Amino acid sequence: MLEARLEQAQILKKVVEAIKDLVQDCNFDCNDAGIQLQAMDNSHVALVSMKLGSEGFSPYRCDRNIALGINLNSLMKVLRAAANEDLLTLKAEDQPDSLNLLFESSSQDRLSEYDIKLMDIDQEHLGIPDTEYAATITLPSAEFQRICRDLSALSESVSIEANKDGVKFACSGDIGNGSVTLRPHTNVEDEDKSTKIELTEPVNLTFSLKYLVNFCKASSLSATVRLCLSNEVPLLVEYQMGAGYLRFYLAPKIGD
Amino acid sequence: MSSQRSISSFFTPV
Repeated sequence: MLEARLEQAQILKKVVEAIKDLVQDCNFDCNDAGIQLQAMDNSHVALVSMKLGSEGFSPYRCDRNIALGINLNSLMKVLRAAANEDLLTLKAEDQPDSLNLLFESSSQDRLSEYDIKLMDIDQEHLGIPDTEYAATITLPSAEFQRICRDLSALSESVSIEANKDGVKFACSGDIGNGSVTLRPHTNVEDEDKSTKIELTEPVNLTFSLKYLVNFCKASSLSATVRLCLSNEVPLLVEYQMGAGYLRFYLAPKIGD
Repeated sequence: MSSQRSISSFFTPV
C-alpha cells in the first residue's frame, strides 16, 4: 500500500494547479523512490515530468509499484479543500479503486478526508535522453513569467537566442515586434535574483508562447527557473522543489 | 510560417 504524508499541502496543490491545463488525465506512478508523473499534452507538443522524492514525505511507505490514474480537475477540486499549510496524507491500496486524501490543519483541530475515484489510464511512457545542453540559463521565475506574458501579447512565437553576451527573447507580430535581453548578473544580497548563463555554444530556437505562458503557472513553486537549450532539441524548463522537480519539455518550431 | 514539431519525434516510447 501507499502512505505518504506531505508537510504542506500547498506543494501538491501548486503542482496540480500548474499542469492541469496541459494535462487532463495522468498516472501518478508510486514506488519506493517516491511519486512520479510523466504526461504529454493533448497535441503532443509538450511533455510534463514531475518527481516528488520519498525524502520529501514523512512518513513515506510504498510496498510495491502503484499507478494512480487521476483526473487532474477532480484532484484539484479536492485539493482546493486543503489549506496551504495543512498536512496532507495520501493513501491507496495495492490495487486501488480510489485515492484517499487526509488534510490536517497545523493546529490539529480539523481533519478533512476525501476519496477520489481512480481510472485506468493507458499511457505511453517516453524515454528522455540525458542531454548536455549547449546553454543553461537560470533566472528568477517571476522574470521569466513576465517576459513570456509580455511577449505573448504581441506574438504566438518567441525566439530564444543565447550567446556569450546574454540571452535574447524576441518576437514579432501584426502590431510590431519586441524583445527582452538578459545579461548575466549576480545579486549578492539574494542569489535567487541572479541571472546565470552557462554556454558551450550559441543557440537560437523558436517556441510557442502559449505553452511557455502555461509552464509559468509553476512559478510559485520556486523562486528560480532553469532553461536548458540545445539547437534542434526540445527546451527544458525546470522548477526545483524541495525533494523533487517539475519539468516541462517543449518541442521547437521550425522553418519560416 | 513556422511549423510546430511534435515532442514524440524527439523522445521515443520505452
